[in-house]
Amino acid sequence: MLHLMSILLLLWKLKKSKSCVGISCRMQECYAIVFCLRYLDLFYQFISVYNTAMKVVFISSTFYLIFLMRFQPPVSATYDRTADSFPYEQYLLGPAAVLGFISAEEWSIPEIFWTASIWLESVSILPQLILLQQLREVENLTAEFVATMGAYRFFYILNWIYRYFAEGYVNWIGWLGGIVQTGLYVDFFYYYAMSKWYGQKLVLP
Amino acid sequence: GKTAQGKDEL
Repeated sequence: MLHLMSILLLLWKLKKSKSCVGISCRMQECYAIVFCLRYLDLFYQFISVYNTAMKVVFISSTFYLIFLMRFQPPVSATYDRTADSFPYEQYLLGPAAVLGFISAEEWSIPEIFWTASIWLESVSILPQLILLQQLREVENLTAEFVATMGAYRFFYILNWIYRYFAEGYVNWIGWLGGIVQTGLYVDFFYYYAMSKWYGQKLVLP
Repeated sequence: GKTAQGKDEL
């Protein structure tokens, strides 16, 4: 739900301000790749109506966000491709593919894709964090969006602890990816929490 | 049966 909320916050922000200054389209592209790799199972496995609906919403809203930022004026006119230039194709996709291949539980296409998607998701926030570090001053809605985008993984960790004790559930790759992902946010969270505590604008060092 | 690890998550 937090993940969904962060997407809705971002959509709302783009529609309201008609600007995507401070938003990394490259992060959304990473997520689009994550979702395409992971949700291939839409075609051959049914888990629940909730699960299917969320997958469809995540994929379609993420592609819509990319479309808005890259191609749909007036938002696309504000997209700064020079600032948002983190080369994830080299730095994230390659390593995620290699890790996906060597850490997959079995060497099948769905399993390798699923594993690669977990590793890629764990670092997908990097283009967004690096963009914000260049700009330093973070708009309120952008700060809420990034905070919820990080918080959802932290709540997964709580759920994993619960499921471990309640059902003996084990998910080593998911756990490791989730810890890396949450770890990357800790620094941002700190500055976000401080800005909220003192009621000031979020400014990154 | 039981879902494989992580496959019932988003």
